[in-house]
Amino acid sequence: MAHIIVVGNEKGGAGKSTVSMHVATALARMGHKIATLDLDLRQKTLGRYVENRHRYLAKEGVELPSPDYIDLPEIDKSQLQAGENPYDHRLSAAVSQLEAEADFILIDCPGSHTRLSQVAHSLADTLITPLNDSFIDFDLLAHIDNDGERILGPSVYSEMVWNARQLRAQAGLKPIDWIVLRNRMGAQQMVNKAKMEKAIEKLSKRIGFRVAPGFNERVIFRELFPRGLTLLDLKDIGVTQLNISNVAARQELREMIKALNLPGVSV
Amino acid sequence: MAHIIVVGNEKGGAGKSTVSMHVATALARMGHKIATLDLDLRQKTLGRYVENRHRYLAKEGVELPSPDYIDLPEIDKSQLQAGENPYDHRLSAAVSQLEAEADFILIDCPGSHTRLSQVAHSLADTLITPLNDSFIDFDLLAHIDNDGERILGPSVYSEMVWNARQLRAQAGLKPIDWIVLRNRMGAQQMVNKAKMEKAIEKLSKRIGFRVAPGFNERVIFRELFPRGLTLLDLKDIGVTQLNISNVAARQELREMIKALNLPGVSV
Ligand SMILES: Nc1ncnc2c1ncn2[C@@H]1O[C@H](COP(=O)(O)OP(=O)(O)OP(=O)(O)O)[C@@H](O)[C@H]1O
Ligand SMILES: Nc1ncnc2c1ncn2[C@@H]1O[C@H](COP(=O)(O)OP(=O)(O)OP(=O)(O)O)[C@@H](O)[C@H]1O
Ligand SMILES: [Mg+2]
Ligand SMILES: [Mg+2]
Repeated sequence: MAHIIVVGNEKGGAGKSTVSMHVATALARMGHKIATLDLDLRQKTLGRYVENRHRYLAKEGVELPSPDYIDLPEIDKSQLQAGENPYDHRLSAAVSQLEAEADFILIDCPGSHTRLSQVAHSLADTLITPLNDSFIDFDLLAHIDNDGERILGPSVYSEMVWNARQLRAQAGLKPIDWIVLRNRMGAQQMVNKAKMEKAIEKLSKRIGFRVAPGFNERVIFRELFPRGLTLLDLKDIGVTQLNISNVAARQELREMIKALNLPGVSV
Repeated sequence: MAHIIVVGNEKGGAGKSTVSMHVATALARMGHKIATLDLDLRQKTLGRYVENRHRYLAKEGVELPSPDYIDLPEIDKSQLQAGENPYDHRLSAAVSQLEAEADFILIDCPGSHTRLSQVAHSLADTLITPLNDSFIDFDLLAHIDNDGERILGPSVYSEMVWNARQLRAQAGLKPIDWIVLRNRMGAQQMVNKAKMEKAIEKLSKRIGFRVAPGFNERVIFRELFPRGLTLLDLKDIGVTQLNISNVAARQELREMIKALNLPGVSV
């Protein structure tokens, strides 16, 4: 049975696809068998990232460990049971196709509320939720008062996760290990950063998630997309000198992978 | 007839709601009558931003110029013409309600592809598209080669804008003034930043948009969300000393508003 990692957050632009590609590539480079799915069927940022990787490596004649990727299989209406949702069928068909071979299946979710995303969350053994260091992003987890201190109540995304947890409990599945990851953090200590840290800490106790060490705002996390590479691949394509920010980025990625506590993975 | 400003980008997290609130508040503070709509009916980031503003100002007993905001009116199925899409009806009902009073109607779109967003784009006199300084965001405007230099072809969002432009031309409406805005730019000169600048410049000539001066990555653009304020409001709530970054942010916002060339607005 493959371990299923879902990367989700209904808030747009939190860093889901970026985190997906970095986690998947890290696991592939460690020798784990990792397959990926992209549930944003129109944007397909993760699919495009992997596609760019294959195109670039083929052009350069270089082989690098890479995550597998498949599109959701198309299905014929006749294959559906009575009343079955076609998206549910496509997702479960993809997962059972990958399950046999893979150690891990990583599923990247869209930045909106869709049926596919809801079903994926109920399949999650591990759920990673990246979050910009901003109360605009926090607002989808919980509503907070004018001072950014008192939590007023859960918001739409944490309610969706709650529902997914209920479904798993009813089906007798083990609980979701939910990990929130602060992303694009500023380098300096700021009032906003300290307030966000406190608010996330408080919320983690109320709604039950772990907080993993996050990523700072670093160009290296975004500039390699056209070649489908991550900072882990740089030395294999001949970049010998890493600048300070890239060394720090590598450290952040290592710490994050460690915090995920994935079965069989030692960093 | 109110001038309709649509803030759109199918890519999540580009800065649509942030730009919406800052443009709307700037226009309100200049004395223009501005009404806003939020087409992300679930997240409602812009709606929440305006709500936070009203709650904070009421609590502090302060009056500040503020944009109007209404939810899309609920409609009864009996009000629909045969075959009419309920969302089209709700949006046109909202626009005609606001049209009489407002100089400007600003519509914030969700970070996904929805019917409401498509219809809103066809209503746009001005379309503002914020974009993270990243080829991941650029990928929804156009596909680019591995080096981040050669444009391979248009992508899903620019095709949607193209369709909206066709609809307007067929209806004899004036063309959309499409403005792309780089957002969350890093302070230092980087290779990625220069490449993005060149790629956007090239694309603007191919698909016909103007490039406005954008925003840097600044905490002040996000930390005032819980109070519903923008940096323009700071001196009215007693903040007399603006730091360097806040002064620069004010300048960026002024330059951006100027570049929009809105009728009757002089900055
Ligand atoms: N740590 C980081 N440092 C710098 N840029 C980042 C970082 N993480 C993400 N980005 C950039 O932020 C933007 C949003 O990231 P990404 O597209 O991965 O988010 P997402 O949650 O998948 O978005 P969507 O909701 O559209 O699916 C992209 O332009 C990406 O390049
Ligand atoms: N110039 C900026 N400097 C710093 N942070 C910013 C800036 N612009 C936007 N942000 C932050 O980036 C994140 C995304 O911005 P925002 O929510 O406005 O984007 P959006 O396009 O409306 O997202 P969605 O696709 O979810 O509607 C938020 O956390 C916001 O606080
Ligand atoms: Mg994504
Ligand atoms: Mg928004």
